[in-house]
Amino acid sequence: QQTQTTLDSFFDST
Amino acid sequence: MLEARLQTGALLKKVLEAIKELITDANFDCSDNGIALQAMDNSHVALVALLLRHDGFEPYRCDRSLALGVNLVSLSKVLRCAGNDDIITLKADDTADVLSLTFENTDNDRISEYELKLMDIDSEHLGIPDTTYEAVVQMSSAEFARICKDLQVLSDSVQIDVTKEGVKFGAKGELGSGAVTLKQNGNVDKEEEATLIELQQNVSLNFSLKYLVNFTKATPLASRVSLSMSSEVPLLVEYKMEAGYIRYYLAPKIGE
Repeated sequence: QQTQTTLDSFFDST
Repeated sequence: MLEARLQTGALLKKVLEAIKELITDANFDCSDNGIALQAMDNSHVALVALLLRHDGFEPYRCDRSLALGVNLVSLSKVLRCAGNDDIITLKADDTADVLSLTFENTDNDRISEYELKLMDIDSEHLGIPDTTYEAVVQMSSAEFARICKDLQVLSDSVQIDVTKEGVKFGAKGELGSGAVTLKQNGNVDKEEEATLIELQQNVSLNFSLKYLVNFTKATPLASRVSLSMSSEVPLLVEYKMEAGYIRYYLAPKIGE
């Protein structure tokens, strides 16, 4: 089963 | 204050159609550069980044940077009151508790004025790192929309494989499987329909079709779309407009 990742780990909060 | 007059009001209507299902509230960040918006969907799987450059408006005036917090469903309802050929002017004061919209028809004998209440939105800005993508596919936006819609019949995800020969979109589900391959064909007569691939390395990534179908609501904004991919980083789907762009980022699906 594939898991949907989120963007949080890719983009930094500024 | 902000004053931005858009000769082709239909553009703004199309932009709203392209983002309103993905995000509900967002800040329109107005500066002398133009009007920008960046927002993630509720589940943090997708992000929309929009830019309408100042040179797309005539005139465009923004003395001080302003963040206009807008409920996008409400704005799109108000924009439905504008005719497709209307000229749209957006105005807001520095205190910015309302956004004024004026719609003028081309004969300039019907002028309608609306005010939309603004809201305070605490949005976190994300730093999107500059990425050199392993594969960039440029293709017809209508073709991309068709492929996403067709494959959604079979599955809720699509596997995108890019090689120097072409790009393959494949889906597997309970009722069976399907795949569409577009060969790289840079020398076709119709430039708008060409599929062009810039490749550093083959990629194979999986994405949710629900989101991709949602992104294709931007199809009326541009005849071309580009898909930029690298292993294990978000997909960038970009529609370029004459004076700006709409970019969507989508987190990949991983694992077996």
